[in-house]
Amino acid sequence: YSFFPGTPRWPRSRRDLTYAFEPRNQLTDDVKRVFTNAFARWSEWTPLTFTESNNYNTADLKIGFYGGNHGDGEDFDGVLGTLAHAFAPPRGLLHLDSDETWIIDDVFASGSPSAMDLESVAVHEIGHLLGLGHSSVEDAIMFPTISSGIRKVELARDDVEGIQVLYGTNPDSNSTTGPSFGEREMSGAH
Amino acid sequence: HFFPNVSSIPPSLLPNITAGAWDSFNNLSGCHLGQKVPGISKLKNYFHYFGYIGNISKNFTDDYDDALETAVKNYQLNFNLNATGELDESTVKQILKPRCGVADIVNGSSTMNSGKAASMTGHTVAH
Repeated sequence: YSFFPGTPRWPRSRRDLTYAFEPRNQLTDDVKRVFTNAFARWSEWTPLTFTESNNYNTADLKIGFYGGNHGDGEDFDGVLGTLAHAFAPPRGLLHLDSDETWIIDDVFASGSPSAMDLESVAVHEIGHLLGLGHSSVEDAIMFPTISSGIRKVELARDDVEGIQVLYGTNPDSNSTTGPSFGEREMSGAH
Repeated sequence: HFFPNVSSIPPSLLPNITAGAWDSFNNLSGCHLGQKVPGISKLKNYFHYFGYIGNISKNFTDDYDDALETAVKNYQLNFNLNATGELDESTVKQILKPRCGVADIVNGSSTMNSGKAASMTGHTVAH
């Protein structure tokens, strides 16, 4: 695991974070639910909580789909290439490329070379929102690349160790080690 | 474009979504230090974007120079590939994969593999 320069993180006074979706995207509940699941992957291991807010302007974390030049100096490049990006704390911006073909349910029966699993990318980008950089551990969520048709949503030990350096463990977890790494969900057609 | 599964993607959309943004890098497989090949400048932009080449100049040439070789080596270290500095097939295959737009090396430092290797050889301090 790695951190951004200066190891930015959400302060102790802001551990119950709110998130909201770009209103102009008019996302369906099915799409929003993907992000709810993705946030839960991180809250499972940390004291952080994530609650959806209807107020985009005041939310800690702002999620939106954009194409090409969308005003932050980090243009998207169309199909494939860069899929998404997010900014370190406390900016809280998570942007996804609206030109991609996003699969929100079942990615396993892949017949398209460019369909990307939305939850896999969302879990990765939330890691950046929380302060993690990229990892060289291939199994880790924070590994920078993901192939089309792949679903990779469970945190690896490397991810958990990194995020717990920043925020500590989940006080509500029943065990000292947290959920098992033995039943990881990572599969796909490729 | 959101779809519940792949089979729900309209066939009319499929032919338009098979060409990736970096497919042209396929033509650079086998390139190495000292060569001048059309398309190298675009690859340098790629490495610049992800933090492997510094912000000296963004008017990159098509020369496979020392800066690019170093960038390729660091990339190979970060992605657990043989650190040869050459654009071998496995390196190009990795470069072509879709990825997060956040840089691997921020402000010249990284705690991915390349940063650790540099730290061990005394070139930089990891933290």
